[in-house]
Order: sequence, then C-alpha cells, then structure tokens
Amino acid sequence: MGCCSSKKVGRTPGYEDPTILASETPFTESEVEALHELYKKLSCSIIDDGLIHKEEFQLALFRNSKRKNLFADRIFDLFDVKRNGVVDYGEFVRSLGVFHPNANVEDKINFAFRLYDLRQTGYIEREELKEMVLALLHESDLILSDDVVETIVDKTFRDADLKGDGKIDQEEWKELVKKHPTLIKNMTLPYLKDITLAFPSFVLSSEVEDIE
Amino acid sequence: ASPVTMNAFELISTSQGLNLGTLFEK
Repeated sequence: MGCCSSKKVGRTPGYEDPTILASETPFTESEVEALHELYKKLSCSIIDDGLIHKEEFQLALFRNSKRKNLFADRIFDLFDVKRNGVVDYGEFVRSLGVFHPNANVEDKINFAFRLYDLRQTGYIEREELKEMVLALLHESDLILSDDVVETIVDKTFRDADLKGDGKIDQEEWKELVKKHPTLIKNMTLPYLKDITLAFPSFVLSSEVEDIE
Repeated sequence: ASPVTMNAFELISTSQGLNLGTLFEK
C-alpha cells in the first residue's frame, strides 16, 4: 500500500479531536490516535485524498481493489454515515467502535440487523436472506442446489420469524441472537483491544509532527 | 457443521467480506 504525502494529523478530512472520539466510543484516547495511523494507511492506498473510498476498503479487505462483495459493500455503506461515497476519519472510528470487545451488545445487534437489512426496509426479508446465502456460497465456491438453499433459508425463518409474517423485524432478530449468540461473533474484533500494539508507530509519528 | 444444518446467518457470518480483522493485518 502507498503512503500519504501529508503527515499533518489535522489535514485528515473529518479529523476530530481524539478526546471527543474517545468519549463517544469504547476506545481510549491513545487507541483513537493509533486508529488514525490505520486510517491514514487505508485512506491513501489508491487515492491520496485522506478519505477511504470503496476501492481502498476492498483493497484492505481482499488485497484486491476490484473484488466485489455484497457484505463488504454493506459494511462500507454503513460506515459511510453521511452517504457521500467515502468514509471519513470520524465515521471510521465511530463505526469501528461497534466492533470493540467492550462495545454495547445492543449496538452490535442493531448494526448486524442493519447490515442484513439489505434494502433498508426495517425488516430482513426472505429474499434478502436467500440473496446473502447465495452470495456467501458464490464467494466460497460452494455449490448447493436451489432446494438445499431453500431448506437452509426456510429452517432459519422457522427459527427467527416468530410472528410468521415472512420477514424478520428487529425484535425477532434480538430474540434470535439471544438464542444463538454466535450470530454476532463477527461483530467483535479482538484486535481492537490491542490497537496501540498494532500501530506503535503513532507515538513516533506524532513526535515528528510536534518537532515540525 | 454441514451448511444444511447451520442457521443461514451463521453461514453468512463466515463471509470474508465481514472479516474486518483483515484491516489490521500489515
């Protein structure tokens, strides 16, 4: 990956005071600052404008900027809170905060619901679930017959759709997660607890900036 | 577990596109 020409912390678009970000997220101030190192790395990997574009997000996830993936698209869209096609620093830190091991479980459950509510109707519909299963199978080069896919989706709906109206609402989703807590396992990134170890270069680069 | 016996959401959660841990790999 490339490297930004700009080293000034304040030039990052959407840059926010680490104290404020730390007060609104499960991160400490030094973790927020360490995340800035990661953000700078990601946000200048293709387009050096200090913002994370979808291609840069894909590059970071898959080592391939052109790789299309339904789930990566959804994550990016949820990170892009302002819906302007890019993820700025504040959006990045706040969104990643949901994945922190100490983040509120309710927030994780809600985030996962929004992620799977592909068309943002307020419900996870049967068609959406099937679309996600097919996308996962395609991504994994797994071939299952349509009958088997239908069986998987049916079984999940029998488990989740308590009201039997053919769609899963937030309340039903919460009940499902209560029954199967592993469903939100991917909403926690253990790495986020050791972020300052992962990006110790922050300490060095901030000292350099002070001298400049 | 066989995909057939898995909850669809459990299956989906294994997607690489949902594995944000990759962002932290150097």
